[in-house]
Amino acid sequence: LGQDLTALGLNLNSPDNLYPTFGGPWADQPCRPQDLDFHVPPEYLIN
Amino acid sequence: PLGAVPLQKEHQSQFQMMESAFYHMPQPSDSERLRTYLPRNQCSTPVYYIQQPLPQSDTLEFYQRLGTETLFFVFYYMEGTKAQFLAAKALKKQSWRFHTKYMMWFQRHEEPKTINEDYEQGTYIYFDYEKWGQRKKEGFTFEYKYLE
Amino acid sequence: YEDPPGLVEKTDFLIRDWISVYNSQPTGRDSTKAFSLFVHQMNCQGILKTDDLITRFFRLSTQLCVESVYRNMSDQNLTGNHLRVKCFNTLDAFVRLVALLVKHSGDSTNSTTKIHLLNKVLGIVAGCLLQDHEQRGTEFQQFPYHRIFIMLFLELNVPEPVLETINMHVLTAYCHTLHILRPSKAAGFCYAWLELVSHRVFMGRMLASTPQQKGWAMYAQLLIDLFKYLAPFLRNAELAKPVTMLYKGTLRVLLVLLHDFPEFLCDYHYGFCDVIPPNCIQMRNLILSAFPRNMRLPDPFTPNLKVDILQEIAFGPRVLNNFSSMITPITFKKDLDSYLKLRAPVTFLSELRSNLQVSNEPGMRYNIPLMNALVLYVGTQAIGFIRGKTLTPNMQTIAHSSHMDIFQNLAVDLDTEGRYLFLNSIANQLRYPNSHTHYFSCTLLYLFAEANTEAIQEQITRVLLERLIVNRPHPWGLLITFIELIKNPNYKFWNHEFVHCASEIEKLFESVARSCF
Repeated sequence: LGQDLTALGLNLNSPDNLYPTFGGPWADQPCRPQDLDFHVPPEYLIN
Repeated sequence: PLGAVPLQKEHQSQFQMMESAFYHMPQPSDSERLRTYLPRNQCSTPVYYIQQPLPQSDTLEFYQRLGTETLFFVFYYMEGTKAQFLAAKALKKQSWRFHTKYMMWFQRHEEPKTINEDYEQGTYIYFDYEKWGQRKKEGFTFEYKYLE
Repeated sequence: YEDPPGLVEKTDFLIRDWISVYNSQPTGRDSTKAFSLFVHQMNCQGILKTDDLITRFFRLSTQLCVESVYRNMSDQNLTGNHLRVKCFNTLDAFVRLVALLVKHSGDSTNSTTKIHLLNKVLGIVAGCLLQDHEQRGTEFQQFPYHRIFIMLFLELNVPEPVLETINMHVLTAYCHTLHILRPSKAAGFCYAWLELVSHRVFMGRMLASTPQQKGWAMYAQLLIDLFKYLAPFLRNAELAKPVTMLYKGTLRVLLVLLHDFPEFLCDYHYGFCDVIPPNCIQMRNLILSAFPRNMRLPDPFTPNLKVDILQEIAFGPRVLNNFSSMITPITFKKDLDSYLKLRAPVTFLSELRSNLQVSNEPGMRYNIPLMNALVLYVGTQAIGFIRGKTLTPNMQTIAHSSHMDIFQNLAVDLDTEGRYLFLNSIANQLRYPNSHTHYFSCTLLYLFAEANTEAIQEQITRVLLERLIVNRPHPWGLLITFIELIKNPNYKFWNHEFVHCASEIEKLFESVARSCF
């Protein structure tokens, strides 16, 4: 009967595109804000 | 009517290679820039914790509801990410201002004694990321050119 | 052939030096200053003197970096994040060097040298991977190569003017490299490969931000590479864990495509259905369920839904691949065209099956892409023919034509396996409201109504049913066809014995029927 495709960790009812936060083929949840590279002002790269 | 088809020799050797790779699956952090403190890796939390990201957790409104210390934690430990960007915006909404020379956040503590187009001088609160706490700074001169 | 004496040592020294310089910078800071000093050093060492030396330098430095990763991975004291961070420090430094060399090679307006260098490096890393894959066998590790490819891609996709101008070349170079490294060529790299192909930045660049959908055909080719690799493993229903992992990963990627880029799936489903095994019902349904985002699908369960009067039915779907050229050999195509036009030579029908059959191996007897192309070609010719008489396709106008002769001949003359594939070729056209969906829906129902044996009717029912009982999604055209079949008394569906052949089957039909009424 195949898989329950709603249980693969993708929010299929999201009004926004999924790809910008797609966690990858093995991830069972989308990327969180702390996972996503972001071009912050260089001053923020405190390191 | 198609039924199963026995794997050819070529497929069997492919399967062996795939199987050994299966035991060395890519980690989430392999696809991300190096994160000094919190690499992107699944940390399995107890099932009674919420496993999915909280709804709307990638919005400024959500970050504005976080505590100030949490925002500073996100800012300093999730460098270069969208989370840091959102935390910075939320801090600014709470009238914190980022000083690019000291790379620290300041907040006015009272009406400054001196204000002109280059700087303002007065008593500030700043967040000390080494001692991890807010401190008062008397008579500090905040030069606008260092305001992010 | 042998490297010039001393080159390995020179390369080793230079690469180590660069890695320590890179890691002494605060990460994220641009290492351009250190880079110009380093290029000067490379020059002094004579590395940049000839194209051949540059090639050797990149091969040797790739091998040195990969070797250091293998050493780290064999170091028992290095585990988890420590291991990865240590490896990243080496690999990311090498990547940054390559990215800076690509960005700054030639002058800023001359993209050719940049792209030439990028293709060279990607080719070298791919070559090292394939050689490593070959030599190490099951000891092969995808990790270092995965890191090099993805970090270089991310470095070359930061929003910088010099990179934006060469972005299409970067994407093309990556697609070529990923095609060279497709899973059937490097099975030990297949998981990293799918991770690269479905990385959010790669997907976004290939399918969203590149203008005029210029990345779509290349992306479709990569998915076809994946389906071709999976096909033999998916043919056998019980999947081993490594296959299940890759299969579920593929489903996730297709779900993202279905949600974000349905038009992409609409355009390329033809090629996908040629390589997806026919028993891969749900994955195929997922692809066939895509419909243009600006289209509103009428609820298939709407009572008395009149499909014929939907305005979308009048328009054909966009067809990108040249399926008519896939009908070979040329003599067969000539006879086909002649029969369609003149209903001659009459022998064409009796020879039809032999043109489609390629072996006597059960389960492998027929040329599936040829079958699909033939069905689609005859169907589209039929639509044009009917329209040419200023009629519209419906149960009456599709009958008694050379096109329907061919379909009815295939239904009668093929064996069970062949007819299953033939009916699948038709069912693969049952998608969102368009002229193909409508024509092939009518054709399937017509074949059911005119069948001269119940076996054909049973097989048509099976082909539809197996697509309906799997988990969602289900293509719109499939639903409206099945609903018509069980609702319209002309087909006497409920009178057939096979409908009542087992209680659970009967219950299933009734539950579908209930959801229809």
